[in-house]
Amino acid sequence: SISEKLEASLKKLKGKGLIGDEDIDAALKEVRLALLEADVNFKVVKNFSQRIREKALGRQVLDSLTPGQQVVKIVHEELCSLLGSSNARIALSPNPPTVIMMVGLHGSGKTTTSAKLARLFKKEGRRPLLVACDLQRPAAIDQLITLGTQIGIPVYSAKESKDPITVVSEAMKKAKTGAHDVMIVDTAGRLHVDDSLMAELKSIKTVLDPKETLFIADAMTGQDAVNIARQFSEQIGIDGIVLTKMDGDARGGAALSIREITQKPIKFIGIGEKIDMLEPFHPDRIASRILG
Amino acid sequence: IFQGKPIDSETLEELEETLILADIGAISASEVVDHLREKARKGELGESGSVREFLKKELSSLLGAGQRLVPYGEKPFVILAVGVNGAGKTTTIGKLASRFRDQGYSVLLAAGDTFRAAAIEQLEIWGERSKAQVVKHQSGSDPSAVVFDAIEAARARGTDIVIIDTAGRLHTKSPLMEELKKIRRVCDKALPGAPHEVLLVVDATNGQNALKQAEIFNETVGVTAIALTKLDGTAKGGIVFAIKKELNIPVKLIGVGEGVDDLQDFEPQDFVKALFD
Ligand SMILES: Nc1nc2c(ncn2[C@@H]2O[C@H](COP(=O)(O)OP(=O)(O)OP(=O)(O)O)[C@@H](O)[C@H]2O)c(=O)[nH]1
Ligand SMILES: Nc1nc2c(ncn2[C@@H]2O[C@H](COP(=O)(O)OP(=O)(O)OP(=O)(O)O)[C@@H](O)[C@H]2O)c(=O)[nH]1
Ligand SMILES: [Mg+2]
Ligand SMILES: [Mg+2]
Repeated sequence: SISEKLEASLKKLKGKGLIGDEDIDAALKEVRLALLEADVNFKVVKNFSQRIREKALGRQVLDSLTPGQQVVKIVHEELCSLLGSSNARIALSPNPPTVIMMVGLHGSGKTTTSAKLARLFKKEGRRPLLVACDLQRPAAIDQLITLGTQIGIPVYSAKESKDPITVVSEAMKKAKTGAHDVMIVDTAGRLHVDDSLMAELKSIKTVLDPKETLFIADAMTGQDAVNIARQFSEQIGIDGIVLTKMDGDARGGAALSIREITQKPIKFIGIGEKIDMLEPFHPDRIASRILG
Repeated sequence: IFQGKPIDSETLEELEETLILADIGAISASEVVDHLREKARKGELGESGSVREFLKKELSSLLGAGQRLVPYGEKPFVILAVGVNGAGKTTTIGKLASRFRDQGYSVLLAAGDTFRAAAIEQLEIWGERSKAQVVKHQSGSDPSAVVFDAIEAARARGTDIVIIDTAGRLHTKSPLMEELKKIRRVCDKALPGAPHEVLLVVDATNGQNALKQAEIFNETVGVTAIALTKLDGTAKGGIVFAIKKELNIPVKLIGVGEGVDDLQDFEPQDFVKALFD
């Protein structure tokens, strides 16, 4: 584990009193390696390492901790603070419906998470409406309708429609007439480098004017997390993040990269395929997982 | 050219960063760079003209020659597609079925994902697009039963190729991995020797976890080939070096889009070149 590796590289420090230059370099090398193996982006790791160096240098080695434990403590604290606070709140709009738009890459878990979120709102006594705005993927509409049926939540869809803008305009009317106070819009997976699909998403957002745009990201994402998050953040604008497939054994370093780039809160984590498998985000657990 | 001259550290750092950003892995990247530094020191960089070109040759040779996914032996040739959730299995199967049809083979698809919402409907649409027959049961039924029926049907009809779609599953879920073992046993029961190809579908956007996926799926059902999807994005899929080195599993196919024609054979040299783009 990282604690053991840091112990090994720092054990000659015991009783020296202060953490000095070469001591910290050896420790930082181990920390950087641990973070890279956890899929934290190279540049994010570099910046993070620099911040840890500043925090650790010259710090008194507490008698209660070994120097290795001291560095782990500093790293863990910094990771937690970067990952943001536990904040699963989606603020409701003063003028219903509260519109939530789900965006992200192919297969990240948007459709499944749309249903999971709708179920949570229903449990809180809301009247959510799911909107099937993926007109591209085979049987995407069927998928959302099937999920909606499982949890007794209506799904607005227009199978014959070729235009997502028409679908969302009609959905907004349906939400009003059906007195739905929450509307969750599932969109098609798209690449951050597909100009026409990113432009389409922008237009959909303009029509929807959502209270919340949620970026759905796969916990297994590697170094590319930075590129993806940056484009969605800059081109579309996001308000929150959901990390899916956290029930696997991916270390989840993408969480740190996405946080660093977007500065937006991670609101939920997906912890399974079933529709009740969505949990609020807890930074300290994720920090330990990333550190290994 | 390079006769025992050291490479400047800035060049080496840039190369190491490029490799890490390509998801090759931090340790693999530093091993590659150390090897490069040593070669330069001994003057063994040869006539390659640049450190970068030498590195490209080294990386290509790590991957070996490109291998194709080609049916062989008695029919039906059975391909079992496996992988984690959302990797691109169903789409890759659809593309593959279409390619085989174009090559003159008859194809039957087994709707082995009986769990996920609209998984069967999704495969059926790909069946229509690729003119492949689809064998399916009710949603929620035993996937092994579907697989058995599909292979039986292919044998009866003289179909050339059977491609089996399975539900996405995280390799950490032992009951699901046990289910996959059973599916594999049933293939062999329906046709001794089947499946002839176990295709692990891997999302190029995944990081180091893809190696774990390959290890566990290989341990569970024996993986013979990898289909690396979503290479039309900006992720490089560098994890395939570790998969080849550690498990000797070759990438045979790459996915470069959502369309039926967006499937290509894996060309190691093109792949390596793209790492540096
Ligand atoms: N294990 C696990 N699987 C998940 C989770 N969230 C989603 N999935 C699975 O991941 C796969 C992809 O989920 P989808 O909801 O279809 O993803 P998507 O983003 O809508 O995909 P596209 O519409 O094609 O872009 C499915 O097999 C889901 O069951 C999760 O938290 N854990
Ligand atoms: N851009 C791009 N998208 C792809 C590629 N391959 C698959 N996809 C998309 O990825 C998403 C998931 O594909 P699926 O075929 O449903 O993946 P799967 O592995 O069968 O998913 P599960 O059955 O839910 O585990 C879909 O939106 C596909 O269109 C590819 O090579 N490039
Ligand atoms: Mg979807
Ligand atoms: Mg599938």
